[in-house]
Amino acid sequence: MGWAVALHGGAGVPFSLPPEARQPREEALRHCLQIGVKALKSNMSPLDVVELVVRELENIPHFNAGRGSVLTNKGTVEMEASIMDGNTMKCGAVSGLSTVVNAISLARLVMDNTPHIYLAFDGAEDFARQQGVETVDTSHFITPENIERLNQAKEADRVQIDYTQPIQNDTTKSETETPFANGDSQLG
Amino acid sequence: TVGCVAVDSNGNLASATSTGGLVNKMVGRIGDTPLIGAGTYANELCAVSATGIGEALIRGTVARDVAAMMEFKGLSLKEAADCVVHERIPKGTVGLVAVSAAGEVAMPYNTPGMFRACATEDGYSEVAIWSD
Repeated sequence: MGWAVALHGGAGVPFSLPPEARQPREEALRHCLQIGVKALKSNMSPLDVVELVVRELENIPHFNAGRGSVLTNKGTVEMEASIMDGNTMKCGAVSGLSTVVNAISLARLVMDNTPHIYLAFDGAEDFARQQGVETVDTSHFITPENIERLNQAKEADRVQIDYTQPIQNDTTKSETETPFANGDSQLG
Repeated sequence: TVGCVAVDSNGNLASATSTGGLVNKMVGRIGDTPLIGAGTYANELCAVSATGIGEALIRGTVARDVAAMMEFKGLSLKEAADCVVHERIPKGTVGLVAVSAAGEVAMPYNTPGMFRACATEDGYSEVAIWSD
């Protein structure tokens, strides 16, 4: 049947997402899709294509990854990523990144340049510096929007999943029953 | 969370997923995204990138299960992806994109919506959030 590419920017999108939040994300999806199509048409390998497209998605603040990453309960950033090649079954993964601009490219370097599959936290950050990937001060990822979202989640005393509306601490509600509300794509 | 899966005209497959985690998560909490077989998987049959409530995806080894259903039950990509998303994982917790070596695409989810897009060599393309 030929080549194919598919991408996502997070699940859980409520029907109430306002147009001013929806349109830039749809445009971003279209933009990233075109990058993937063009790369496949130029015979780039699927492994390079998926890394290229996810890097682009990481650099778009509308999605919960890279530039648009959400905050932990301590107000810090912990980014994670993984990549896998179907032919060789080789794979790479990273967790606990706080300064690396494109986590997916570091995961690719773990796959290509180490005998391991997964590096995390300080070890992953050290590896990033050894490999010379682009890093920035962690404050680059901590935006007023995300601080606001964290405060909302703290007030509701719950982990805010994607679009979950911050609610009062209701132990009877399961995460999946929580009503979705307007919000940005911050799905984990 | 963001992710991409791709297959070329020779049937070579790959998958990639990246995330910032969950708002207000505990420091040190790992989700499904970096776990091969939960948020990301690729073999000679298909490539899968998943998103959702990480704890549910880890318990359900979502990405690997799609490939396993194709491998061991002979399901098509769409049947395998739909089975995992709609029958195996709690409602409201998961979405995924997947492609097969034959160039098929599947993008099921069991949440209200999922930001998704796809294109195939025969000219089909889609950018969507909800379903009709």
